[in-house]
Parts: sequence; C-alpha cells; structure tokens
Amino acid sequence: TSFTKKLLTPQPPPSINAATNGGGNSQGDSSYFLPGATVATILMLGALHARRMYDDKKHEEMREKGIELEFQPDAKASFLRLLPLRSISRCWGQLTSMEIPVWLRPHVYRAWARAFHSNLEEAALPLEEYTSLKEFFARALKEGSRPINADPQCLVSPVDGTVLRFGELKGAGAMIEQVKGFSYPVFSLLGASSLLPTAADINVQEEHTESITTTEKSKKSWWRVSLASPKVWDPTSSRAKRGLFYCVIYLNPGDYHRIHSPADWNILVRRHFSGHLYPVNERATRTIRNLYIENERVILEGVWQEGFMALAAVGATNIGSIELGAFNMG
Amino acid sequence: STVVLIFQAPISKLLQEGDSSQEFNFNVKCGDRIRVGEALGRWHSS
Repeated sequence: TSFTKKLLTPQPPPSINAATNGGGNSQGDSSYFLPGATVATILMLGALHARRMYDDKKHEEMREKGIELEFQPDAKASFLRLLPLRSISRCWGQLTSMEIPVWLRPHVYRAWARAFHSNLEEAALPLEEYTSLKEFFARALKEGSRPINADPQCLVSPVDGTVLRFGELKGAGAMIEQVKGFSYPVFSLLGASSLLPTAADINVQEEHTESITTTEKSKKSWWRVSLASPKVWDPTSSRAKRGLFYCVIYLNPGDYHRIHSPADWNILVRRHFSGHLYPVNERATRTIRNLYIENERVILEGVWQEGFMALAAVGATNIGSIELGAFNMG
Repeated sequence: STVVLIFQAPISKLLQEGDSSQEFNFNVKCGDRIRVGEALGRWHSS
C-alpha cells in the first residue's frame, strides 16, 4: 500500500541542497533507479501486449475471410510444458487471495473489469465487500441476472462464455474437434469408466424399446428401468431415436465463473482428473495437443429426460482449482 | 477455463442408416457469446 501511495503522490524535484540532505548523489540515483525499473517493466509489458494485439488482429482478419486456423504445435507450446504451471497457478492463487484494502478494491475490480470486459453491475455485492480478487472472481450475480429459458424442449447453457465447438458425435470412436485438424476421443475426456452410451448401447436401447412396445403394449410396466446400466427407458420418448451431441464453451477471465445445470438432471458420478494447467485460450487450443485431456478437470455424469448427460469443467493456469461441492450452513 | 457438455438428445426416428436428420438443433454458432440459461439448442417432438 505504501509503495502504491508513494508512486501515486508526485515526487518533489531534486533540489540544489540535495547534497546537504546528507543523501548525496547516491540518494538521488537510488530514487531514480526504482522508477527506471518500473518504466522498463511497463514498456516491456506494453510491447508484449502490442505484439499480442497485432497477432489477434491478424487472426481476426483471417477468421473474417473464413480461413480457419489449423492445429499447429509451436515452440511456445513446447516451452509451456517446461514451466512449473501448477506452482505458478498456486502462487497466483495465493496472490489473488491476499486481502485488498477497502479503499483500493473498487479501483482493482474496475481495472479487472475494464481489462476483461466484465459487467460489474451484475455483481451481487458492492465492490467493497469482496475482500480479495479471488473472491471477486468467484462472485455470485444479482438475483434475476440469468433468467432460464422456459421452453421445456430446449437445453440451456450451464455457463457464460463463447461457443467454441458443437456438433453430433457419431460412430463408435466418437471424437470431439479441438480445432480444425485435431480431434480427441470423448472417452479420453470422460475417462475409461464413463457411463457414455456407445453405439452398441444405443442399438440395444432401441431394440429394447421396440420389443417392449410391440410385445407388451397392453402391459406397460413402469418398473422396467434398469439402474445397473446407462440404458434409460422412458416410454414418453421411446418413439424418438437419440443421438449424442457435444458443445464446448470457453470462459474468458472476465466471464461469470459459476457453473449451473443445463437441464433438470440427476448426477450419478463425479470424477476428478488431476493434470496439467495449460492456458486454454484460443492460441493454446491451436498449439497444444489433447489440451482438454491433459488439463486438470472435473467430470459430472448423469442422466436427464433425454438420456445421458456429462459436463466436463476443464481448469487452466489461472483456474487452478475447481470446487467439487460445498456444505452450506442451514 | 472451458466447459465441455456431452448429452443425448432426440433425433428423428425416420433415419436412413448412416446419416441422421436431426430433431435436436443447436441454435448457436461458433464464436457466439452465450450466457447461463440461454438456449443452446432445442428439439421438436415429432
């Protein structure tokens, strides 16, 4: 706090009797040294930011021309593998959990909001009440900020973010496209013991429903639900065939970072995979192989009215921990 | 951070083997901004 205040208050110009202050020239030099280092750091950060903005602009132009960037590992991605990202993330977590003085909090959070395009109006609490950046980052929103789509036949988004990929998973080796030119198996993301229905399961499910509808039309039994396997029998939709779909949503640092249920579903399995903490930004998806499989993640699996549902929350360097659950008082 | 959602949803019964005509339709595009509670896609009972 004292260092910040010293920076913000104008320094008196060195005067002719600086020597008489007993500090001599060395005292004057040291007072110049600190601002010099700060200016150098700011200039370096500025240069890096300018380079980043230039790259982003170039990619944006390519995207507008409809040219999709392909998967291309590069030296920076390999260099990331050498960095102690878990330790860096842990330090970042400790730094952001430091208590900020009350008078400084609005300034810090507004700066964050300006940098990452956050909407501060939606925050549930006044800015002064978030003791640390970590607490502000995991903030709840005001009541009614996120109305849920009332259409009973729609699936809603569980998070705020940007849709990266979506589509239908077909065939036994269902693959999700990470970026053009590279895909990863969905079983690797969810884990070998996943409840994910395979094509064979789905066919058995169809035969099962058809045999029931033809042979026992008159004697329907509600008790024919078998919890021992992922086959879910629901007579109301037994006439419809089911496909498997996926959607990948990226949350940027300024987005609201709480995860909600995409539908009324029953979670059967929670699974945690410890792993790397690579960044998951757009550049990383194009340069790091199996990014979502190698990164730390939490998997929730269960069933909803239309069958199987799974949600994978993938961590990143600045998101080193994912809460699995919490006990609330009352 | 990133969230990957994988789910089953109805597709049309009148399928020819090998291709599918979807009943469930996404109503987003790549690059779209989306918020909690907004529809990702919907299906129509046939």
